[in-house]
Amino acid sequence: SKEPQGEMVGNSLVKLFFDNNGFLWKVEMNGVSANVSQKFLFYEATKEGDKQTSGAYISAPLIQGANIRSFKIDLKIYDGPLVKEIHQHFNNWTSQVIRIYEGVSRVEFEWLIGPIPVGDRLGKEVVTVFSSDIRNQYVFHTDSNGREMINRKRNIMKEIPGNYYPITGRIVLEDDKKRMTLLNDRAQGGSCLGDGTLELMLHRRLLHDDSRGLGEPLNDTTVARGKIYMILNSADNDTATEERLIQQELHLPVWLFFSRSFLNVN
Amino acid sequence: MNNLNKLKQSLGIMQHHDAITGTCKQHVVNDYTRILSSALTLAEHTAKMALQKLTSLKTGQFVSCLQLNISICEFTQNRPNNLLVTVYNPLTRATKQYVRIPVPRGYYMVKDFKGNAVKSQLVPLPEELIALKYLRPNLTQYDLVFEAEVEKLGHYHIKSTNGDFESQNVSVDSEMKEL
Repeated sequence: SKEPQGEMVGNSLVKLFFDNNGFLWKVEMNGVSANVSQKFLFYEATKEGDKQTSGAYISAPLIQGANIRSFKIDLKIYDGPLVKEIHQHFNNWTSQVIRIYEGVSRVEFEWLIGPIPVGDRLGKEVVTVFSSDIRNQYVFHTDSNGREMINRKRNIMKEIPGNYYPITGRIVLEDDKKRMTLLNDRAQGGSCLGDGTLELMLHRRLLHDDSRGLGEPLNDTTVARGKIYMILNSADNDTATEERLIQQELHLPVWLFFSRSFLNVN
Repeated sequence: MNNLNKLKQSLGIMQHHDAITGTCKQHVVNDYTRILSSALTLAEHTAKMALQKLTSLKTGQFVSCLQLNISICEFTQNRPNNLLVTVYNPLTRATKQYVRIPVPRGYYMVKDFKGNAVKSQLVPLPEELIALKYLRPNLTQYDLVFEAEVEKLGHYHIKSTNGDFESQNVSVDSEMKEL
């Protein structure tokens, strides 16, 4: 119940609060304040020989769920008039830059993951989980190919993957007061596995073929880098329209061309 | 149009769920990447030809860095001076977006097409990204950030300067605090 000590990084529209271990614990924007924390976890793939291994087609994590891997993170804060960045170093294969731009009411999380270590001979599926104090009562919403939103209900299926849905544009949860939206920059799997939490799967490295026809393991030895955008809003105003326009902007960014400057460019 | 047809064809191929989900052998994924990147390069050439129609430059003098998302741009990595950034907005409405251009450490002055100075800020890249030498073999360890306001097509001038210009027109360094 006591508020953690730590750092606040903010601009005119958004305030982010970090505890002394370097983790995000509260976000304030659009007149809303919510306890929001974020973690990187991974699911261990089932071993070869078990009933069904994880692979290119199948995600079959062990029932007990994700492992927690980071307890304290190094934090570097870069402050400036246009953009404030918080560089977080979780471990030697997981890092992230949290970014807020002046005049933009959303938070950008640029994650960098990999190469995923498999020295323990276990494939891993890396996810990030945003936990909040929003009581969404098992209901969350995912987009359908960036168009209409579909209501989803948690725990229709018992297993973790059974609660996963395709997230091509955004995943949302809300209660009668607050709404938390995550927009992603590529098609990913995502879910809401706990009350007030949103989860997106970011990277996978699996060591066994899942016998669904591919004939080789999804042994992705590379690094993956991408962005998740978070918008915290009150639940009462019509934010869905605004989110849809922002989603278009994120998926159709401006295209830059460089050249030498020359006379009478105008 | 020939080049654009190539891009259309490759996007047609990308409709296959294997291209989207990666449910295919590694060499097939590599081939999807090859198809898409060669089509993008061709389409890029068409875009440059269009820009050439608007300017007195030749197509070869326009560069579009397709790896800006990992802060790689050969054109700007060597202290860009007298640089023109042409900004194309694919949306059907005017937009204001922050752009990030990989640059070496230094001082820069950004001006919009009316010649007004635009606020800019120099932000260091994350150490973890710089450490990926095999991914980013180039020099730049900073991004120059400024907000571009574009209707359909806009342009900004970037000049490298030596810091003792009028301070509010020169890029601001980010202040670092380590916890």
